[in-house]
Order: sequence, then structure tokens, then C-alpha cells
Amino acid sequence: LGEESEERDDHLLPM
Amino acid sequence: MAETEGESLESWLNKATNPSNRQEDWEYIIGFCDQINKELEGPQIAVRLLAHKIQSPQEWEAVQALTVLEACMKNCGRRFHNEVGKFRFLNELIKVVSPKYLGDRVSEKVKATVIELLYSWTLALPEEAKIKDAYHMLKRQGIVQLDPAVPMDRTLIPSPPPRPKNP
Repeated sequence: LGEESEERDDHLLPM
Repeated sequence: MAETEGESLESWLNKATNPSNRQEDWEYIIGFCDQINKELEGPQIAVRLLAHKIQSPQEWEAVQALTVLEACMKNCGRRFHNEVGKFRFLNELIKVVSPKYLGDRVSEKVKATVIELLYSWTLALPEEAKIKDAYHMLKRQGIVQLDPAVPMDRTLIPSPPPRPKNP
């Protein structure tokens, strides 16, 4: 579960 | 022999990237790598500390931090690759090369090294898809115009597994 939510929160920087 | 008892990741990295080092100090660089491998959350903590050093306004501190990062990629295995392969860390490298963030204040040498490292990892670690995403985004933005020539020692190609012995 922890890994899933971490994956969801991991975004490429907006440019 | 250096006193290693009680050294933390932070203290190893401070020594390995100390701007007053006359040259890269491999005793400290390897000490940092070894400490990562010893600690349960070593890779997570290490990439956070490294990102901070790589963004240093002092070029020599940043250059040494990039050498440490490269050494960790070679010596700290998959756990470390997984942390580097997250946007959370990749974004910190993108900030260094992007003029929208720190790019205008960072030396060309540091920016070129960051781009070389990113490109070399796209080749060596194709399973880390986010590294490719980050690199291709830099190309779309025109921040990377040509793939750099990557020296052979940057390719991170793992050595082949030992052959089974024939009886």
C-alpha cells in the first residue's frame, strides 16, 4: 500500500 | 587508518564532497557507498543528501557529489538504482540543468555531467522507465540537444555473471 501511494505521488517536474 | 566507528551517511558525504579536498577522496566515497549498503533506508537517505550537494553553488562540491553518485550507482546495487529511478530524485537533477530552476546559476561542467549521467543510465538501466521519461523530457525542452558521448566507464554495464565451473 505504501509503495502504491508513493508511486501515485511520484511525478515529473512541471516544465 | 581512519576512524569509521559511528560515521553517518551525512558525515561520510560531507567528507567526500568537502570543497577543501584537493582531489576526489575515494576513501570517503567508498565509505559512503558501504554505509548505504549497511543501512536499511540507506538509499532513500543517500539520494536526498546527494541531491542537496549536487545543487551546491560551489562547483567543486557539486562535481564531487556527482562522482559520489556515480560510485553509488556502481556499488550500491538495485536498491540504490530504484531510488535514483524515482521522479522525486530525478526532478532534483532536472532542476540543476533547467533554466527555469537552477540552470542559469549552475556551471556548464556540472550541467554536462548531469546530462551524461542521465543518458548513461537510460542505456544501462532500461528497466528504470522514469529515467528515460526524464531524459526525453529534457530533449523535448531543448535542454539536451544531442546525446552526449558517454565514456565507457560511465556505461554501468554490469560484468557478466561468473560461469559455472565445469567439473
